[in-house]
Amino acid sequence: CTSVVAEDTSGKLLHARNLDFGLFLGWDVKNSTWMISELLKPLVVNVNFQRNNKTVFVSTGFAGYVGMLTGMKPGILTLTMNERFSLDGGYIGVLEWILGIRQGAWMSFLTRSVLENATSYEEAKTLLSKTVLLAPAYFILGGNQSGEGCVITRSRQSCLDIWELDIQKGKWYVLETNYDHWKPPLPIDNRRDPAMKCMNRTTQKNISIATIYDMLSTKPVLNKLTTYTTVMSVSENKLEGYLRDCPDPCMPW
Amino acid sequence: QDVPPYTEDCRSGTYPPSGPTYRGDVSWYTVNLDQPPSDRWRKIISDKKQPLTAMMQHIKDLTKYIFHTEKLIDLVDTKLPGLVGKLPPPFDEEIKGIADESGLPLGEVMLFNIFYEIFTV
Repeated sequence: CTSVVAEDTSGKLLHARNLDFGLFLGWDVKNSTWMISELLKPLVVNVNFQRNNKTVFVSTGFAGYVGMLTGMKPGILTLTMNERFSLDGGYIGVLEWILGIRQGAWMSFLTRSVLENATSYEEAKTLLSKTVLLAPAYFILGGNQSGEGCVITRSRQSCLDIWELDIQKGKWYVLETNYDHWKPPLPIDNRRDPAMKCMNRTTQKNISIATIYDMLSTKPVLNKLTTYTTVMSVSENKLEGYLRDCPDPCMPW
Repeated sequence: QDVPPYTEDCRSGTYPPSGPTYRGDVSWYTVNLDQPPSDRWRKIISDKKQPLTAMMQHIKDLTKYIFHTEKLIDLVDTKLPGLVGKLPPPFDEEIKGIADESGLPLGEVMLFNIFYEIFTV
């Protein structure tokens, strides 16, 4: 996955992501595609969650999956999550949960609760950084004011880092794939550098939904695992989801 | 990560989406949070029953292929339903409603919803 929160020169925040999933879960030699990625694409839906006929939040997700991986609370915040790998992984959390040790939250239920109940960027940041989890994760959070964008790196028990926008220092975007931002990514899976190269070439002056979509359409940021691309603008109250394909030649991940 | 033609230089002009990397817009649905949790997903699931069943079947086939046994699937179908009630509300009832609407075993729908934690293996 690749998630990015960017601030343009007018202080408007944009949040976008590629949802990549299905690695090693079956390769279709004939079509040179990942089977699970292809089976997930027909399940992708945008959902408008309403209460009293008013929108509480909107999301892009998979039918049948009640947790949230991508969402926007109109006028307040945007949230995506990317998978984080750690030896102290979710399988330990699941075992503990099955054995009755139930302090930890299921990752996607936490994101759903944040989108449904949080009333501000700061409140969401606190919930996402302090709630004990069953699995490690990256939460990428955007707010509704200048400077409100961050990547929260989580282990199961604690928050390892919060990497924030810092416009004064020229940090006008934060971009997360699936590696701790202070460490180099796996050389055979370095989608970070190509993505940052395109963001830097775009420059803050030209960042927009269109140019962020360009970056997310550039191989290997777009790859065989990419099921959908979602772009969000909290100030324009816009969430757009698009199903993706990556015709050969294309990186498998 | 510069391995042309598998990687490429920064694209431009890809928006509005079109061409071979664009398969289509994602369709919109409404979920009414005033409804009982078990009824919220009925419309979506009745539309997506077939692809959801196909995806679950693939996971089962893959499990059989990797572990050479159906025991794991039996475990999911027989043991996980007893744990659905331990999930925090409203997710327990929403998952039951999805199983009911789709006709899929409750354990398998729960597995799909905790797949992130499981998959970190």
